[in-house]
Amino acid sequence: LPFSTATFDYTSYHSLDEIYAFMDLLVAENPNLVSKLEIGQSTENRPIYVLKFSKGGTNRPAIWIDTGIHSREWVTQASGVWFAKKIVLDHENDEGLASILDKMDIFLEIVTNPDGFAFTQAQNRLWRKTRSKQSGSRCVGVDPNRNWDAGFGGSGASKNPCSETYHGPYANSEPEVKAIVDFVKNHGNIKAFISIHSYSQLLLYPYGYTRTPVPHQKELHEISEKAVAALSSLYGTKYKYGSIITTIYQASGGTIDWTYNEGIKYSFTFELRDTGRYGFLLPAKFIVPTAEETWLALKVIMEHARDHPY
Amino acid sequence: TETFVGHQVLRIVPTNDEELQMVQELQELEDLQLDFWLAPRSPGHPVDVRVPFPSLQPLKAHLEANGISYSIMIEDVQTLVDDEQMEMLRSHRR
Repeated sequence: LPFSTATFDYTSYHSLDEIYAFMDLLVAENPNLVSKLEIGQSTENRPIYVLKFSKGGTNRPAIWIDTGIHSREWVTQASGVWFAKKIVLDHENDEGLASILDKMDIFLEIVTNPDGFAFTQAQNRLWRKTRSKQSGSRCVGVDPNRNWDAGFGGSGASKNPCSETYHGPYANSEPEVKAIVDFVKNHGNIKAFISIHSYSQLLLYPYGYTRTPVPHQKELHEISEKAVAALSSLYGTKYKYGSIITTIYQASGGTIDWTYNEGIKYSFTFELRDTGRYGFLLPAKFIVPTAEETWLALKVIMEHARDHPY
Repeated sequence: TETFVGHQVLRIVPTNDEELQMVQELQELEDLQLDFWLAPRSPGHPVDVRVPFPSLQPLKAHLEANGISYSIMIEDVQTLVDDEQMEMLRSHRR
């Protein structure tokens, strides 16, 4: 294991233990900025951690970012690690980030589905779901992006436990989902929520479960346009953007539909790179470029949230 | 550890609603154990699906019989998994 986050290898994929050790190092090195919260435990009793980046204050407006809810999307967890270090590196020198942190806290959940992630490392590299057992079924796991209480069980989710889009027995049945739901509700002041997936190069906003446009569609669309332009400016990566249902397909029980309905206006979800050659086996040399370009888009969203309090 | 020897990832691009419907129906065929990496969206948009070795011939025959074009995006998934594993080990040694 590395002795510091300066020597941590950001150009490589890492195990769950290594990522958790990285978090501890980051907290130890930056006690006045970074803290680690345990927001719950997974089905297999692994701790679920969130990094909090804060310059102080109580219950300040906050930005939430999560990566790795679909465990095989390794470039997302790896990007989350890079984002964490980037925040530490830039929190004083980068005017935009500094001013965000002057007003808001940032919460970053790097491994949203730790059981699934551990399973991808040990048993099945292409595992996507959680690892909960389903009564009466030989199949394991729930799609944690169909398990939220927003059109739960509707079209665009499967009732078949063997399906990759199985919605689970009831909303929030997965502790990985419930942990975030509880955290968001208890916090009560989260103003932007960004959930990061891979791989089809999209920036999406609600809704996924209904064709009814969200009341803030125009604003969310304009933010998306700016964020995608910023992202593309670095390496020319092409992104599409729009609401989930109009840009990809109907999907019920999704994360950001719930957060939007919970009152978090700036709810977005990314689908990071792949160019369509490697899928979930994106070579490690793409981690840093992917994270770098995504960070530019994240900053656009975060700065908008900073400048448009509600 | 589950291996993916002989698994391929096919890229299918449905060109019209009829083809899209046929590709969507593949999602329901559990026997084939298909793993949709990019689910069907709309005509013109790619669908990436990991196909276990025993399902390759039946699936390809089905697609060809219905005139649905496809290409092989990943020839052998296990090769990429092995490459990734090697890269991680190399990085650790470094």
